[in-house]
Order: sequence, then C-alpha cells, then structure tokens
Amino acid sequence: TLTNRLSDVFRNLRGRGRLSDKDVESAMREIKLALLEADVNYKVVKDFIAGVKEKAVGEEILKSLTPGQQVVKLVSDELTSLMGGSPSTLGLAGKPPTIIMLVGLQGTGKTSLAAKLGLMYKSEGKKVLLTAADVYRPAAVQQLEALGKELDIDVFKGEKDEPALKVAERSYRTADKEGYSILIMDTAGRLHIDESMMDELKSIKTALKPHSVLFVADAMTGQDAVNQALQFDESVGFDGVVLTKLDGDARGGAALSVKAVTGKPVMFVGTGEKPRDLEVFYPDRMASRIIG
Amino acid sequence: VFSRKRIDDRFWEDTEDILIQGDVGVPTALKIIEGLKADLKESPLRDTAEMPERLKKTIIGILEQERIPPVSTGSPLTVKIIVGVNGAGKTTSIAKLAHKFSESGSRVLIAAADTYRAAAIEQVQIWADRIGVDVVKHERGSDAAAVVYDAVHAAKARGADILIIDTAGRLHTKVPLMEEIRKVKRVVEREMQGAQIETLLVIDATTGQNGLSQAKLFNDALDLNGIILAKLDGTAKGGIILAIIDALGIPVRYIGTGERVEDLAEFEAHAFVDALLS
Ligand SMILES: Nc1nc2c(ncn2[C@@H]2O[C@H](COP(=O)(O)OP(=O)(O)OP(=O)(O)O)[C@@H](O)[C@H]2O)c(=O)[nH]1
Ligand SMILES: Nc1nc2c(ncn2[C@@H]2O[C@H](COP(=O)(O)OP(=O)(O)OP(=O)(O)O)[C@@H](O)[C@H]2O)c(=O)[nH]1
Ligand SMILES: [Mg+2]
Ligand SMILES: [Mg+2]
Repeated sequence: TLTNRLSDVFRNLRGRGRLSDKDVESAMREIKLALLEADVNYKVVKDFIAGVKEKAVGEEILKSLTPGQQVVKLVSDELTSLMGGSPSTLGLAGKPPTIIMLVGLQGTGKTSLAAKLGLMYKSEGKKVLLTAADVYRPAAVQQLEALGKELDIDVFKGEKDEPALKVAERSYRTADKEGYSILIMDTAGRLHIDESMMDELKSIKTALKPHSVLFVADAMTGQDAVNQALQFDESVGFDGVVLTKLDGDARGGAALSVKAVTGKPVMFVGTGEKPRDLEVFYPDRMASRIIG
Repeated sequence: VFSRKRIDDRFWEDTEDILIQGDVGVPTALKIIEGLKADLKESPLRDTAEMPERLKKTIIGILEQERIPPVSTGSPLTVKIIVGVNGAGKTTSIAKLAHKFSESGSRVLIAAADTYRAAAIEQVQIWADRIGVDVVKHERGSDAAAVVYDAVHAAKARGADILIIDTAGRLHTKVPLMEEIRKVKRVVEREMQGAQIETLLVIDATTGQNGLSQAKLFNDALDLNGIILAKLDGTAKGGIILAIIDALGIPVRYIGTGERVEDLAEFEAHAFVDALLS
C-alpha cells in the first residue's frame, strides 16, 4: 500500500529532523507510481504531484511522528477535494419532464444505467419513461424493453429504421403529453472520434435540451479516459459522469482524470449488474480506493 | 520524442511517458527501457535516427514471449470458448469470428451460453441470422453448462468444424461466476475428451492496469490460449497486453477494429508497436 511504501521512504527520518530533497523526491515517486497503477492519467498525475509536493514539505509533516501516514492523509484529502469534496446531485428540471441523456463509449453500461436510474426515480414515486434511442446495436431495443418489463417501467421505442433523433423527439412528445416526470434516454455506444455519431448526439441534445447529460465511463478505463471525456465534453457537453463496474478491482483513477480535465463531477457509480446496483458517488471513498 | 538529438534523461522520461500513455504500465515501461539501455550498451547507435527502430525491436521482443501450450489436436471439431468482463466485446467478436471462418469454408455453430443478461440470446441470434450461421440456445435463465453440453453434441451431430461459445460477461473477482465458467469449460472438456479446445479472453483496448488482473484471474481459472483485443479503432493503444504477455505469456490472436462483422484482424506485432509509439 502507499502507506507502507511511504513508511519505507521516511523510515530513516528520525534523528535527522527534516526531510531532505531526496526524501521528498522518493515520496513523490511512490505517490506517482500508486496513482499511475490506479489508472490516473499521467499528465493529471504530474499536476497532482506538483501540487502535493509543496504541502508535503510543510511544518506538520516534518514534526509528525508518522510522516508517512501524514503524507497519505494529505494525498487522500487532496484527491477528495479535487473530485468535488462531497457528493453532487442530479436535481430536477423546472417543469417536467426532466430529461436525462446517457452517452459514452461502447459497452460502458449505459443501457443498464438507464434501468438503474429508472428504478431510482420510480422508487421516489416518479413516473418514468425510458427511451430506446440505440437504433444500431443488435437487440439494444429488446434489451431495454426486457429491463423495463422487469421493473414495470415504460419504454419508448421507435419504428423500424427510424433515426435516433426522430425516436428521441417522439419520445419527448409522448413524455410531455402523457405526464411523465422523468425521461431517460439511452443512446448507442460510440467513439469520441466518430464525427457523424458525435453529431447525432449533438442534434439530439439541441432538439431536446436535456436537463442532464451523463457521460458513462467504465471504471477500468486507462489513460484514454482523458481523451474520451475531453472530446465528449467538447463535441456534446455533459453535466456529470457515471463510473460503472466499480464492483470489480479496478482502482478507478479515471474518476480523478475526468474531473481534473473537464471539471465535471462523478455523480453515481455502478456497483453491479442488477437495477438496484447504483450508488451515489462519494469522493472520499473513491480517494482511498485510488490510493489503494 | 524521436526528433530529440540527444539520448539524455529527458529522452528516457519522454519514452516512459509515451509507454505509460499507451497503458503499458510502469513496471513494463521500465522493463522496456532497461532492455533498450542494455541493447544500446551492447551495440551502440551510430546515429540517433536509429533509435525508433531499436525501441520497436525491444518491444517486439516482449511480444514474442508467448509461452502457452498449443491447442491439442485429435478432433475434426474445434471449440472456442469466449470469455471476458462485462461489455468487453465478446458477442460482437464471436459474430466476427463466425463470419471469418464461415467465409473461408468452415461449418460454424454458435452456442448462446449467456443465459443471464437481458436480450443476450436475441443479440446472438440477430448476428447469426445476418451471417448465415446456426445457434444452439435455451431459454434465458437456463443453465449455461446445459446449453454448452447440447451445443457440443449438436456440433458433432451436424458435422460442424467450429463451435464458438458465447458466455456472459463476468468480473474476474466474482468467485461464483468464475466457478461457473470453469464448470462450462469442464463440460466442454469432458464432451470433447480434452481435444481441440481454445479459450480466448476478450479485452477492451481502453482497459488500463486492471487488464492484467483480468488476464491473471481468467488464466488461473481457465488456462487461456489467447486474447482478442477489441475496440482498437478508438484512441486507446491497448498497451496493457504487453504487461500481460510479459507476465503470463498469453498472446493476442485477433484485434477488433470496429462494430461491423468484417472488423476483425489477426494480431500483427509490427503494426501494433507502430501504433503504440505514434
Ligand atoms: N459488474 C457490473 N457489470 C455492469 C455494470 N453496469 C453494466 N454492467 C454490465 O456491463 C455490460 C454492458 O452493459 P450495457 O448496459 O449493455 O452497456 P452499454 O453501454 O449500453 O453498451 P453499448 O450500448 O453496446 O454501448 C452488461 O453485461 C451489463 O450487465 C456494473 O456496474 N457492474
Ligand atoms: N468500436 C468498436 N466497438 C466494438 C468492438 N467490439 C465490440 N464493440 C461494441 O462494444 C459493445 C459491447 O459489445 P458486446 O459484443 O455486446 O460485448 P460483450 O462482451 O458481449 O458484453 P456482455 O455480454 O454484456 O458482457 C457493442 O456496442 C459493440 O458494438 C470493436 O472492435 N470496436
Ligand atoms: Mg446499450
Ligand atoms: Mg455478450
């Protein structure tokens, strides 16, 4: 663990009384290794280390009996505050329906998330409509329909060969007309470098003006998380992030990377395959997971 | 990096950065750099312009370390079991493989053994209909091992050359799910008398260091024969497979380069390394 690695670095401090530049460099290297191992983007790591280094040579650390533990606490506090400090909420639109649009790369868990959010709102007594706007993936519509059926939540699907934008627009009119308070739109997974698919998202967002666009990212994403997030934010614009598959052993450094480069907070985490497996994101818990 | 004229500390830092950016991971990046330094000591550069080729040579050296036993022969039927974590690209990769083998004249059968996820069986059936291949399937919720048992028998009865088994996505840390996939493989081994079974792990090219954990645990459970690296058409480099080959000797067999059925290619080391360093 980082605590053990840092106690090794600071083991020989006692009797010397102050950190040498070499001690600080060794400590920073251990922190860098821990963060890279956790899949934090290497540029974000460099900035983070620069920020932490200044504080690590402060008075409290030097006077402490356990400088290694103090540095770990410093790193943890810094990570927590960088990821937003405390949980962020989704909120509701001024007038219904509140529209939530889910976007992201292939296989990250968007369709599952649509069902999870649907269940969450349904449990709060809201009338929810799910839109099956992935018109490309084989059986994507059936997947959302099956989930809707299991949860007794309505699913809007388009006609055969109907473009995603039309499906989205018609689902909005239905939601509005039939008094749904929440409209959750599932979209097809797509690459951030696929211009025509990114344009499709832009057109849906322009037409529907969703209250929240959520970028859905897999917790095991590596260095590429930064490229993906920046491009999605630039091309479409999103309000929050959902990090999925946190029930595995991925450290989830992408959570820090995405927040650092886009400023957008992680709002929820996926913790399993079932509709109930959705939790609010707690920055401090994520910080200790990233540190390892 | 390679426009620098001097091989100094800054050069080594930049080289480490490129490798880290590609998800190679620190330990493997350092190993590559140490390997390159040793090579340069042994046969110094005549010109810094030779550096890119030397670096590529060192990385290719890692890629050539495959050390998995060959798939045993002795059966007209080959069974491929496709496994991996949720959403990696298994079902789509199976459609691609089935299409490829079918096009080259093999008689292919698919087993829809993801009996868990919503519309998993429907997804397989749609692909199979598109490419003209048969599917063995049961109801959603049925026992995956039972589907596999039926599929092996059907493959033998119908004279299929290749049976490809689609399995449910599973996180490698979930012990009951890993026990389930071990049971599926045991059923295949029993019905095939151990012959001609290939187990392939699908890894998403955007995966970071967790890919090594995935490979280790799936390998412990199943003795993998190879990896399919999917979604290499994005901006991620898939460098984690270098750490995997270095640690476990498991080679990449195919790469996925898109969502269409044609978007599958055999893994080619030189192209992979060029892309990693670009
Ligand atoms: N373990 C785990 N699995 C998850 C989680 N969220 C989704 N999954 C699984 O991940 C796989 C992919 O989920 P989908 O919801 O189909 O992903 P998607 O983003 O809609 O995929 P595309 O539409 O193809 O882009 C499925 O097997 C889901 O059951 C999670 O939080 N934990
Ligand atoms: N761009 C791209 N997308 C891919 C590739 N391979 C698969 N996909 C997409 O990734 C998503 C998930 O693919 P699936 O084949 O359903 O993945 P899976 O591993 O079977 O998922 P589960 O069964 O839910 O665990 C789909 O949207 C696919 O179209 C690839 O090589 N490139
Ligand atoms: Mg989907
Ligand atoms: Mg599948």
